[in-house]
Amino acid sequence: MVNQAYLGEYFGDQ
Amino acid sequence: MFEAKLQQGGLLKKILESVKDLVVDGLWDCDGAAITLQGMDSSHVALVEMLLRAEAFEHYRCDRNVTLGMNHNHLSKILKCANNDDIVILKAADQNPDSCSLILESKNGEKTSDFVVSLVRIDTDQLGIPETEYSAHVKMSSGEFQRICRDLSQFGDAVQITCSKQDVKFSSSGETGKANITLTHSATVDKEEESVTVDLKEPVDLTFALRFLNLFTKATPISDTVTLSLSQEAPLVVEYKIGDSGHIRYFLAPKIQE
Repeated sequence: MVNQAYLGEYFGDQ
Repeated sequence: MFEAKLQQGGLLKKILESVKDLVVDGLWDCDGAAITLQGMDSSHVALVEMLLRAEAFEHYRCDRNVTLGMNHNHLSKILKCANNDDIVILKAADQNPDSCSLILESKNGEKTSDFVVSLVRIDTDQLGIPETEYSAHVKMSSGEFQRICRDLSQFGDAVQITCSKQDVKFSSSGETGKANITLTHSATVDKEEESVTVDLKEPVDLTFALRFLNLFTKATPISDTVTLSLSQEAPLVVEYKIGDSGHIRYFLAPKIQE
C-alpha cells in the first residue's frame, strides 16, 4: 500500500 | 515605501506562471535585500519557495519590511497585459498596504499602463525548512526533466526515482505496463545545459506524484538546467536558478509504503 506523505511530517510549523 | 523596477517584465511573468497553479494566494515578503515567497499547495504535499534578490531589479527600494498578500490569479491577469520586454514597476505603501500598484512601461517609452491589485489576507502556515544533507544531487537540462515527467505521466500517476552510482532512473507503471528512462552522468561536457551530473553519496529510491512534478516544470522557461536533491528521509527538492539573483525551489513529500 502506497500513501502520500505530507510536508508537515518533515518540516516543522513555524 | 516599497518600489521595485524590473527591466524585463518577462521574468515576473515566468515566475508567476511557475507558482500560480500550485499556490493560489501567496505572501510576498519584501525586505531591503530581496523579495521572497513561500506557499504550500492546498493538500500540504508540495511547497514552493521563491527568492528574488534586490540586484535582479534596476531599482529597488524597501524602507520597511512589507508583506504583500497576492492572489496569483489576479496578478496573472495584470501581467498578461505585459510584453516580455516591458518594464514592470511594483509599488506599495509601507504599513499594512491593502493594495499594490503595478506600472507597465513599453521599451520605447511610448505606452504606460497602470493597475492596482487588491491585496488579500492570507492565514497560512509558514514551514521551517531545515538544512539538509542530501544523498544525491542530479543536475540536468530543465527541458529534458519536463519531457520525462510529461512522458511518464502517460503510464502512471507516480514516478520512482532511483539514483545509483552514475545513473538516475525514472520509472512509472500502470495499466499499460511499465516505462523506464535512465540518464547516465555525462562523460564529457560540451554544453553544460545539456549535460547530466549525478553527485551521489548514498543510493536513493523514492516515489513521487507526477501531478506535482508536472506543475513544478512550469518553471522550465526560467532556467536551462534544474537540480534535483534527494534523500531517503526528506522531501525532494527541485531547484531552478533565476540567473545569479535568486531561485525557485519546490519541495515534494514522497509517497510512502505503509
